[in-house]
Amino acid sequence: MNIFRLAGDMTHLFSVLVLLLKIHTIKSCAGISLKTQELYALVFATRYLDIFTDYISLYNTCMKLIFLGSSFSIVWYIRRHKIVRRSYDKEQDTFRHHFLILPCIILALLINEKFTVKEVMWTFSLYLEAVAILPQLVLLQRTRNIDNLTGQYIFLLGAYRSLYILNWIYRYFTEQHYVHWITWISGLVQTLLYADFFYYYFHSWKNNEKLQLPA
Amino acid sequence: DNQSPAKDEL
Repeated sequence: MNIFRLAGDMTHLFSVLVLLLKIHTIKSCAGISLKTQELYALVFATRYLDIFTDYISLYNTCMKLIFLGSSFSIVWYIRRHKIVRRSYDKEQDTFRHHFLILPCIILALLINEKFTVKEVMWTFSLYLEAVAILPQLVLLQRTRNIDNLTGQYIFLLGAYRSLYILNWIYRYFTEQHYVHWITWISGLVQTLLYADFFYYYFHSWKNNEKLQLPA
Repeated sequence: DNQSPAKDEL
């Protein structure tokens, strides 16, 4: 495993921890999109089907279990926890996330490396992950005041995606036959979605101002 | 080879 991949996994892990920290200690999910969290739970559930069939490493299995466990517990917190659910901004979080799922299913059925149930599900999870952040970004645009933890959560997610691209570039030059168009293109699309957010994040950081996105 | 390298990623 190269340094970019490890750093990518760690920023991904930290992003989830920051979010859980916010929800668990402050008992608030203000500014967090339930739609995006539900999509992530679906992404992990469909991607990690191989957890029982293919053993890669202890690291791999542990991380998969952490991402599955954390994503479903975040959804549980926002939907069911009696204090946390009160802070959920239902009126603002209106993105029709179900409409993202069907195109991803169709695309996965049409464009995949192998037409098997596991492979199509895996490909579906890549396509869905690419667009899963959209409800969160839309909610962010509507929320006038973005708190620090929410800003850091999205920044860490974007950092994770960027580091994975560096990881692919590194692997392309160091490993033989390492060409994965589906992973790369969906990963690139996903990272580009963060470009706008990054711009305003660094801008507010540089000027030492509170993060605010233009309406 | 049915285990493509990308599958070792998360």
